[in-house]
Amino acid sequence: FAVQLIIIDFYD
Amino acid sequence: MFEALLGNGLILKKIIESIKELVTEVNFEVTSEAISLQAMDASHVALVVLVLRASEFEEYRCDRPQTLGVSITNLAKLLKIAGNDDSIILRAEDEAHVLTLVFTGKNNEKMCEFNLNLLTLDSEHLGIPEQEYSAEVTMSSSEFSRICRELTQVTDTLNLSVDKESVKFAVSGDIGTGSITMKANNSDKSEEKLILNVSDTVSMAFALRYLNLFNKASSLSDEVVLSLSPEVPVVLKFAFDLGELKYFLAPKIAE
Repeated sequence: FAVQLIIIDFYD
Repeated sequence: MFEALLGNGLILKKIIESIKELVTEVNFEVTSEAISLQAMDASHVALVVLVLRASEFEEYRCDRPQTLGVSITNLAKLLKIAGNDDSIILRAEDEAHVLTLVFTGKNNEKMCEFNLNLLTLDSEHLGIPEQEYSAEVTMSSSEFSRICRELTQVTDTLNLSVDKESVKFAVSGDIGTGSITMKANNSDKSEEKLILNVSDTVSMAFALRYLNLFNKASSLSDEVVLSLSPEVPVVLKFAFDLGELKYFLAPKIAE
């Protein structure tokens, strides 16, 4: 089952 | 004073149509160099980055940098009024409360002028590092759009795998599984051509819903460039004469 990550986990 | 004249107004109509379903209110940054925006969708899964170079406008003036908070929804409504052949002027006084849009017909037969009320929006500018990607795929934007649309019928997640020879679009859903594989080639037919620049094999999963929204920009550019590295957002770049529109999408990971 795939979990959707979010953009702010990567850039801030 | 900020003022930009765009002879080909259709391109601005297409840009706004390409982002309006992702971002509804955005800050446009206007400087003497460019008009730019960076905005995340409401769920923070996708990021839109637009740059329109000042040098590509027929006329461009920006006396001092300014942030213009714009409702994309309302801007899209106004741009619908502009004809496809119209030129468009964007104008704002310093510390503006409105953005003035002027649409002029090809033969100067008709001129429309609207003042769009500006918004004060929180700025949430993210620092996106310049980075080398493991794999870069350059292909026909309409072909990529078609593949995403067709595979959406099977499931909501696209598994994208790239090696030095080919790119594989794979899906797995209740009705079954499948994949489309395209080999790198330098075909004269733009819809077949596929250029790969791969340092490391990469395999990642992405939500098709967002890719389908990004693909609205295929009307802006014949080609799309996908940049992939493990465990970072994929970048879809659509380049055109006036500038470029990039979409970032966070990957899905196996739980």
